[in-house]
Amino acid sequence: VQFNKLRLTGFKSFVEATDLEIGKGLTGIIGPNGCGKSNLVEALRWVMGETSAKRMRGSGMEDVIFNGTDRRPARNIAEVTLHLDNSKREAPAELNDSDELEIVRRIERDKGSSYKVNGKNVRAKDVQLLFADVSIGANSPALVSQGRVADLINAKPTQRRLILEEAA
Amino acid sequence: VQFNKLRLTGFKSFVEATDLEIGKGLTGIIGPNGCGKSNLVEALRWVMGETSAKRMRGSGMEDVIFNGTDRRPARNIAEVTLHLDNSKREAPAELNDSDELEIVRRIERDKGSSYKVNGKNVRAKDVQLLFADVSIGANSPALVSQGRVADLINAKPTQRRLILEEAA
Amino acid sequence: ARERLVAAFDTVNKSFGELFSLLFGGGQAYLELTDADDPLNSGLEIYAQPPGKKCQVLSLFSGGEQTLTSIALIFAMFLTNPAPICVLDEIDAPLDDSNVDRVCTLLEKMAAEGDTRFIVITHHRMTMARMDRLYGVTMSERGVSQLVSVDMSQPDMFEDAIAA
Amino acid sequence: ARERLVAAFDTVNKSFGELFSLLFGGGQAYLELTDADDPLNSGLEIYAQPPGKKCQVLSLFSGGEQTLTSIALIFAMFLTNPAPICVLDEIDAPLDDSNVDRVCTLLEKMAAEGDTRFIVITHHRMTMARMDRLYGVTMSERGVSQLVSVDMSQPDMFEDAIAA
Ligand SMILES: Nc1ncnc2c1ncn2[C@@H]1O[C@H](COP(=O)(O)OP(=O)(O)OP(=O)(O)O)[C@@H](O)[C@H]1O
Ligand SMILES: Nc1ncnc2c1ncn2[C@@H]1O[C@H](COP(=O)(O)OP(=O)(O)OP(=O)(O)O)[C@@H](O)[C@H]1O
Ligand SMILES: [Mg+2]
Ligand SMILES: [Mg+2]
Repeated sequence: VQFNKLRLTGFKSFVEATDLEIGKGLTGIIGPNGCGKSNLVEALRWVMGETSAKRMRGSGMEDVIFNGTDRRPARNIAEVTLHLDNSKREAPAELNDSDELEIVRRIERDKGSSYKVNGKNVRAKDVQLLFADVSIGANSPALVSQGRVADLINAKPTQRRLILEEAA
Repeated sequence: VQFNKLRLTGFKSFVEATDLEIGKGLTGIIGPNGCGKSNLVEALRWVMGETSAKRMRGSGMEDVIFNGTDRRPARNIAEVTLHLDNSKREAPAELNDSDELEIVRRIERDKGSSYKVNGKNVRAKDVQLLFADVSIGANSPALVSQGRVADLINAKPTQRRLILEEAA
Repeated sequence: ARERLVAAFDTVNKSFGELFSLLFGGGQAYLELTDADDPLNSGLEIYAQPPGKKCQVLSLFSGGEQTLTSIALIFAMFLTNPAPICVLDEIDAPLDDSNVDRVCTLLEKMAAEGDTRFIVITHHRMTMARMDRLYGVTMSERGVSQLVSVDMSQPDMFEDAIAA
Repeated sequence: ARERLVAAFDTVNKSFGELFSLLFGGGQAYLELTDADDPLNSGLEIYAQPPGKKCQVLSLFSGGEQTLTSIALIFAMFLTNPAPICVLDEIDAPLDDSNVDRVCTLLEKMAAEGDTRFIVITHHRMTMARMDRLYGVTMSERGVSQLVSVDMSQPDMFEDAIAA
């Protein structure tokens, strides 16, 4: 599969619908401290099925929902959509009948998260399996969060072997 | 007191006697990755009575002794000397009879550390008290190690109150 | 000990708030003792609000914002009871250029107003240019560190010469 | 599962050694399973030796050396089983200019040789200049993030405009 586009709506500081086009090769993201760069990385991890609120730097998963500024009220819903090119048909059988895959994760205050793939409701497990099949996922070593680049070498030896197994 | 000069001999990568003159205002230290900048900070903490090998990034305190390169043999002794200006006579009574204070810490393989102030043998405790009296010390929040700047805000609330007490 | 702690708390709290809005160009921050009746056993909470944002948990702050908040608190504690020396090892690494500038301006002010000597380790060219003097550490012999004094007007000469 | 792990170990170990000496301009590094007879329950140890230095415990490495070693291992694992996307959030923060250059060269090589798409977050002007395209995140309305495309030939325009 190829990752084509990420759309955030009401996710952390991205209150208005915002599209990140992901092209071939190297895409750089720049901007001042606190402007929202790392929030984009978290949106990508989140749509791929992240279950830990701590990895979203919050105390509960609802911390990903836009919580307002001095001029705008908080929102109640956060949604992230990931557009994949599936023309090589690498997805699991039940999701593999089209060239494009559109994965949506949505969370509503007091109602929890829900997932959709190409408009069909699916479970978190289905989304996690989809990504595991194409060697990526919310916990992949290929997603290096800020300040965590040395985590791999500082981890305990058995932890490192587990990461190697996942990468195998 | 004023900090005037730090001399390292056989301490980590500073195998030859090296002097760092500490002038008024802002002294910058630059250099490529792995050249020894953070080792200088550790030498300063160490001579002020640091007791934890972990804070010296080693597994034992002897890891501060120069352990050789592909061309030079390892050493058996590491020594750091700190030159202070004591013209305001702020040191504890038994050490307060001269304008200059020269604190030396030395470690020898299999023999442990020893301290001297102006040539007289003293205990680690005496050195730690000397620095506590002038509001500095191996654990002072004024010594910010690499990557640890956010430690203070990430510490537990009671830990933070302890740091405040020490700074009081 | 109790009075000393409470007095220190008040001073640190005041200067933390001032330094925070200086470094962030606005906003506010304050400290709170979790148990004001028993300060000696209490915890110390930190509340901070960057300009225009809601007051939030520190973990939601960005890497650069956490660094700036921490610098404000370290300096606030330090100003209450100034130490003869302050050492900062690459505190500017997560900062963007305009925040590097603000931190350097604050350092210059503190160095000018007090007797404290500062040792600042950095890879940032902007920070290098704001120092009173520069030392370079080289390993021209691999594995062996040496200290050389660097001509302030040409830090590039040093970086290029040793990075090769 | 056992054969798969052992096969992955061999491939990762080989490319870890190669990437390490590429990034350090020499030296060597290798992995070891603490219990080769029972790989599925074993630990994974890392041994590394920068050029001209003795082989030593990773904790004695400097901040920049640990980052480079970690990048070599992450990419070694990643090359064994390439993912469609790789995201790197300010991995260049602790690096000096010549190491930033080496990491960028490696990134360009990996992007050219495979199908993986890379997202690289950075404050380093050198890294910005090596990207195929640049997006800027601004908060022109405080607390609200927006994404804009940035003219590669003028990243300074962007940085200055938004940092104000
Ligand atoms: N639920 C939320 N609602 C609104 N804003 C949020 C929410 N969660 C986080 N934020 C905002 O996002 C900001 C942090 O963004 P982020 O960590 O992405 O910054 P960054 O661009 O990575 O900065 P740096 O360069 O310092 O790492 C915080 O200042 C916070 O105000
Ligand atoms: N006991 C020792 N004997 C010899 N060399 C040592 C010893 N302990 C540490 N070193 C060397 O010191 C180096 C690390 O130095 P240091 O951490 O000061 O680098 P640095 O200049 O701070 O780099 P960076 O910019 O990456 O933070 C290691 O590469 C290691 O080889
Ligand atoms: Mg960030
Ligand atoms: Mg260092």
